[in-house]
Amino acid sequence: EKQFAVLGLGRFGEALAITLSELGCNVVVVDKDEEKIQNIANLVTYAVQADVTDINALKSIGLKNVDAVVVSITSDINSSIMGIVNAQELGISEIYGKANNAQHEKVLLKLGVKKVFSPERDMGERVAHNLFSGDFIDILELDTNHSIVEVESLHIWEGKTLEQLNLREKHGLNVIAIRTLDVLNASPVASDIVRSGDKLIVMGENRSINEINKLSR
Amino acid sequence: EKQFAVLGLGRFGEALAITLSELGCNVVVVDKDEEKIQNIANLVTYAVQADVTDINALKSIGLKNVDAVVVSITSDINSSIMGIVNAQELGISEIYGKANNAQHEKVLLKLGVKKVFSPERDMGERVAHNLFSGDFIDILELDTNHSIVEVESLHIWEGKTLEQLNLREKHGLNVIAIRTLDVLNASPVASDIVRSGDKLIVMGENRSINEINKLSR
Ligand SMILES: Nc1ncnc2c1ncn2[C@@H]1O[C@H](COP(=O)(O)OP(=O)(O)OP(=O)(O)O)[C@@H](O)[C@H]1O
Ligand SMILES: Nc1ncnc2c1ncn2[C@@H]1O[C@H](COP(=O)(O)OP(=O)(O)OP(=O)(O)O)[C@@H](O)[C@H]1O
Repeated sequence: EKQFAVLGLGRFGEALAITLSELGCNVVVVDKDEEKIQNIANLVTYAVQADVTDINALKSIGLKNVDAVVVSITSDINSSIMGIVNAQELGISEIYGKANNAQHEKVLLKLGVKKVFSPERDMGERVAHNLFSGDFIDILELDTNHSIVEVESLHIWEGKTLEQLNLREKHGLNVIAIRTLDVLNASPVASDIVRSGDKLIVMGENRSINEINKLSR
Repeated sequence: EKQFAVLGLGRFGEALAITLSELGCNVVVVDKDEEKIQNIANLVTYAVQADVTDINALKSIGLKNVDAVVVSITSDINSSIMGIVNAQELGISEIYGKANNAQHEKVLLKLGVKKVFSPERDMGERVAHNLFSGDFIDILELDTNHSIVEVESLHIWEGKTLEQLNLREKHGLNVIAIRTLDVLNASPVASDIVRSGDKLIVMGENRSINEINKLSR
């Protein structure tokens, strides 16, 4: 059973610590802000007010016994770096960090951090693509050219069987599931009929998917 | 062709504005910080230093002609709210906002914002699930019980055909694609052989997927 430590209770660190706790993990949190520590104290295993640049404070917390550490401090780059270096000094090898920008990310990777998180930049880019394409559809990218996406069935598809629609021939799309109201049909067959309001989960080239998305609006 | 305005050049707003520009959209950005405006000026259509609480400044920028506005200011909740209210006063109906916390999010939704973004909280929760399950696999959730995920092929699968593996019978998993090195086979057939190092993209119940994930480690 893994033990985690989260250093820095910004919005990312707080959500991470609380969710890990809800999943049943042991979570130690550290922050220099007394009020944040008090507010989270009964939601995690152990909450301690301390400065992450102080290795003795981290040692006395028992950070040595933790399996993985997430350093989620970005406004003070020195604290971010010292937090990571101190965790490494205490023998922790699995360390993650939140980065403030590309340069900070480079430094974290050079320090040997296992993975760097940039939630604001990542979502900014994703939302830009959503606003550009006009929808907030969940897409699973299989590679640079293929994706899996859920599309609203077109009116012209209603009442037809998958065999009649022949999306594979016409659009290069493989229908891998059909959602009718909230019921998922994960083994669609050629004789299945597409109903008004159905959503089709399709796999295919991005170009074909974009084509279908445009038609459905 | 849609016109966008981004108010507030934090990490989220900046990534959003620059990505929209790279996608070929017209983007106006507003921030009270002169330096940020100068640094982004040649990356977007139009960058203006202004205070979003000043409706006349927004009017003189030509915000009335924009189709959608994203207000990405969170440290100053008053600026966030005034930015949204001013955009509405200028007749813009498609407005998005970044929220600092759950309470801020409630207010934005009450104001009629179309969608609220909380990148730090969302990624904090997602990373918690990844750390808990021990991997950072991309998952597409079809509903509360079914997902699509990519798994490493198990050693005991190597050299067998999909028909021999019969994952549908044994594990309730539908193999919808096979990735060999970087080549994607998006139309797998029963006679396809699974090779060492192949990744299988499977669809099925979450319980079955978790089972396979555990076996593959
Ligand atoms: N040296 C330090 N020791 C302990 N805690 C610290 C130290 N420096 C900053 N913190 C804490 O780190 C937390 C995160 O601060 P920061 O301003 O970097 O967050 P942020 O990147 O804006 O977070 P988010 O975007 O996730 O909301 C704060 O609660 C702050 O008190
Ligand atoms: N009234 C205002 N008018 C114009 N710009 C503003 C106003 N208030 C804040 N800003 C700008 O908004 C930007 C975002 O600030 P804020 O501190 O809220 O970001 P943030 O939520 O930490 O951003 P992120 O997490 O996306 O990095 C800053 O560049 C700031 O100059």
